[in-house]
Amino acid sequence: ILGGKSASRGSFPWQALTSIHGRGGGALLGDRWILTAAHTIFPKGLGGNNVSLDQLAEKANIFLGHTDVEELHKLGNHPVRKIFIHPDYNPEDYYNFDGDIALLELKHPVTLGPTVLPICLPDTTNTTFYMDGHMGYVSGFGVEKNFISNNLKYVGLPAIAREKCQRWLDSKKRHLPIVFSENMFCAGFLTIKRDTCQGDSGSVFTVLDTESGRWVATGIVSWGIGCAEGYGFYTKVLNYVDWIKGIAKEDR
Amino acid sequence: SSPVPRRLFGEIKSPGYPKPYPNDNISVWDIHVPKGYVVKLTFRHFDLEPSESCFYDYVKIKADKKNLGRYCGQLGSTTGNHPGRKEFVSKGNRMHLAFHSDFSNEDNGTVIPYRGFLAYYQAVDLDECDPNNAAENDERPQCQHFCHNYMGGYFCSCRTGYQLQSDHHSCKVECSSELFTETSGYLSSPEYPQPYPEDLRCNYSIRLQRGLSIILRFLEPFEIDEHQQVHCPYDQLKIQARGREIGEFCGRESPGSIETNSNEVDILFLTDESGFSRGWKIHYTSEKIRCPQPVPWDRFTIIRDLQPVYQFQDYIVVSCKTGYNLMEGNRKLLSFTAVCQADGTWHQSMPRCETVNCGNPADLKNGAFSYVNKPANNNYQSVITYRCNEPYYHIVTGAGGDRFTCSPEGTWVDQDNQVRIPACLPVCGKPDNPIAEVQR
Repeated sequence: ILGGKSASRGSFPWQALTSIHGRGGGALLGDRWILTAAHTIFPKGLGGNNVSLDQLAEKANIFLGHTDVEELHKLGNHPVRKIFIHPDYNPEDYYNFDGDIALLELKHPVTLGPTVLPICLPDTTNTTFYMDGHMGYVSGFGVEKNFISNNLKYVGLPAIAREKCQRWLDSKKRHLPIVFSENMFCAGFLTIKRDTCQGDSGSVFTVLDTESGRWVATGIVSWGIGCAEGYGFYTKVLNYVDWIKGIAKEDR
Repeated sequence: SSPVPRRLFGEIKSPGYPKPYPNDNISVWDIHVPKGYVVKLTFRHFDLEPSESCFYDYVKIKADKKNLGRYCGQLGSTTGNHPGRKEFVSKGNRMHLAFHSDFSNEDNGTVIPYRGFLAYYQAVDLDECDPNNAAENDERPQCQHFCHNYMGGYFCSCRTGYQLQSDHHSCKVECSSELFTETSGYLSSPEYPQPYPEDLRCNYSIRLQRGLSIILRFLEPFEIDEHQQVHCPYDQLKIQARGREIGEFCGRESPGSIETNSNEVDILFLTDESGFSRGWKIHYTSEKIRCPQPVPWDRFTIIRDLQPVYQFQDYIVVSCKTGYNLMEGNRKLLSFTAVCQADGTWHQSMPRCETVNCGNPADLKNGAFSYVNKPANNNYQSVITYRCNEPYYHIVTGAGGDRFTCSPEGTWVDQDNQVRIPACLPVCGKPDNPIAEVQR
């Protein structure tokens, strides 16, 4: 996180630290699901290694319940039972982060408390969260000024209207076949140095739904061009709520 | 003379009947029915020449060496002696008929065609037991005690305590093995209420089916030789029930009524060589043996349709008030029935009723339950409520809510009688310490 602040304990109790192909983030859903970005599991450009999802599940480390990385490790890993990658995600297509969303099912439900709490999913009828300028907060253990963070940071970022994102992207991408799909949105600033960065991938972009008084995950840190050099791009969770519920299918 | 075959009935007709009978005819018949019967004869048709004192033609009937009459004439004729519908009954089992006709049946030169007679006889049982029937010189001895008539004969029997002798009529005291199997009856000392004979060794056994209890009730008078100082040295009346001595009685004070609680009773009556006491008489009855009144152990026990008395083969159904279990030792019973047995005991003992205990309520993951009632226990009607670890979880209950009660079935159920406990579902998006920017 760049230009952010240290998060207090209990401010982002859904924040997970993942360690699959290096550091990433995620968010707790319910008491046994971690929402994250598919590319933290299948990074782009990793090429031919055919590691299976089960092997990755075996290998994945998930930490919850603290803002300090050391403390998180002390709290111990939450083993993963199964990994679900969205079928639209294509790790071979380097510049296309469409469908960059995944679910990790934990082997054991976690006990919730002040430092471990799930984030809500957006109400599929409410699209105001994606309107230009709607503020959201992203937390993460990612890079800050070239240093990996030892504790959880967060930054407030406004969502940006699609055409602004597209215009900015057109001016930056220099013939790169970067895809800005309907299943993404962008957020952040052009000049102010506040942004997410490597290591924050998979963390969620959250907004406070003032109607319900609840924090809602509207996005997942997905990609960007550099860090704090313009907008960041996020997976639009609203478009995947049915997919998530279909898999997590609350077992009540 | 034509002996009549020994049948039990038949007809006798004048010669040539129904044509007019011949002159100068004498016919006799000997009716002989089996022993134990008497003869009853009537005339179906009678038409003889009438005459004063039936001098000319007549029928003469005799039985038991007695003349039963001389008959002639026509129905309604002024002279003669028409028998009409008269029934002639012998005392013995024989009857003799004699028919006599003279040399003519003329009247003023006219022959009258008298047709004679048709008689019908039948054997009728002789009730040898009817004292009026005992013929004067009857060789048969009378029954000494009881006479039982049957068709064609009779037999004698004796009072209880007596045995019919080989003459089939006289009775001699015989009471060494009197057996009574009827559910009620009488027994008494021989000759009662006349003084009982000496040197008796009477043994009366009452044997009824299991499950019946014999009640002995002594009738008045009760008199057995006694001694002022010594208990029953002369004559003794001993009563035993299944070998258990109930008592030894003598004197003039009646033992009254004795409940033996047994289906087998033996009564021994032993007398010495003298005495003039009138003896005793017992009317025994029986009723189904009683079982003790069932008494519950506790106030939660229900005995269905409690009766004032329980007797053999009666049964009780025991249940518990709602919320209590039938327990036999540590074993829980689904139902309980006890049957009153033939020996007057219940076939199984009364169970207890213990309060239903639902055991510890199911733990609620990420929540807890708390007892509403004090002191907290898991007994019937205890109430708990489930709570989740708020604010991190929220409770999801069935229609029956979050209060659970220990049900009579021993399960914790909500107000909808469902056993399924609530669930604690995660509360999302509500951090304890949400970021709140102050400076603007």
